Amino acid sequence: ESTESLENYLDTEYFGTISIGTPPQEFTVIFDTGSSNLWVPSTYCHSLACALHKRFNPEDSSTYQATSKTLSITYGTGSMTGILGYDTVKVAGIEDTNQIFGLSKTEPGLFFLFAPFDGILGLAYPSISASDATPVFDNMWNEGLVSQDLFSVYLSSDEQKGSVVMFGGIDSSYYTGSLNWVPVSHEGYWQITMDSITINGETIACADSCQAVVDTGTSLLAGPTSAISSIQSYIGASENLLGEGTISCSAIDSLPDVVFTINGVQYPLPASAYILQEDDDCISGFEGMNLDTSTGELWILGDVFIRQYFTVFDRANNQVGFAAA
Amino acid sequence: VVHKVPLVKKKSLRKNLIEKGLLQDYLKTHSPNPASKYFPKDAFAS
Repeated sequence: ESTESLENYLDTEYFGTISIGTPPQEFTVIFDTGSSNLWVPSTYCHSLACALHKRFNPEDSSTYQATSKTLSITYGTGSMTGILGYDTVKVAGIEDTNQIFGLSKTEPGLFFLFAPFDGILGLAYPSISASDATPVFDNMWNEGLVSQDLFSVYLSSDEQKGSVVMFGGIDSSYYTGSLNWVPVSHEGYWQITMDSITINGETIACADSCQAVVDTGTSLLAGPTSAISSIQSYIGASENLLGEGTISCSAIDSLPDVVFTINGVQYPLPASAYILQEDDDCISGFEGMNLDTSTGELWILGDVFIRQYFTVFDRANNQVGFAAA
Repeated sequence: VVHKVPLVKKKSLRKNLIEKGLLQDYLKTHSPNPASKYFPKDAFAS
């Protein structure tokens, strides 16, 4: 029995609103390029966590179609179980009809109780979708609801506004210079090949190239524990009791860029981007992760990276585009 | 035509748990691992 769930969204800060059903029922969701399912809590769920969130009531929707299929998604140490149904999903004015989605029946543990979101809208490839459910963007494209088979993300540092997910196009007002394209190396997550990670010209990780996942559903910049330890040490971050890498805020003015080279192009991340300032405290934007690296090193380019680089997720050509935000 | 969904920045779950004094208890029994979101290693074969 799981006791906690959804631990990967512990630090997530960016949320959008969608609606499901007729008349529409609104939900706050994470637009997550690191997963592929859409799910929201439902009135079938009697977990305490569900009671404190908005719940989809299929009986209140005239367009809902039930199925007998079940859904189970494991996130970290816990899981969500539920059933699959079809209904109209409205996203950014797009009316996505016959969209399959998960209605959660159980969300175990206390963890989700305090989550600032109701559900998750996955934007990765269908190959990693649980129960083979068609992802929202695939359905949009299949129904001819978007003019281009791509979407893009701009994340603002502004506390209140400016961040946006754009479906079906690219708005050049969100970036400077030109977009640099990187082929997707494996069509599951938005996975690409990274050449190296350097500080002051010295390679500190990913020496012989490595894989990286571009994930709006991960807040920080995650990499192998040993490599992250080296970076934390280099920038003077030390772990506190809450597992965060605390660092002096004054270091923002003196620390060097961490440079990610991808497909031959350098993407510098300045200290002002990888040191996260809240009130008088500062923490490192890097975090370690334990993963079997027998197939090679893996990095997660989360919101810390995406805030600096406007990102295009191009399904038509299976490539990711980056430009300075 | 570009369809835009505005995103709002809200207090994270971690901050909510810190404010309620629950994060340390959680961390006593769990070690959050960002890798656990992702499927087994064969998903990363390039």
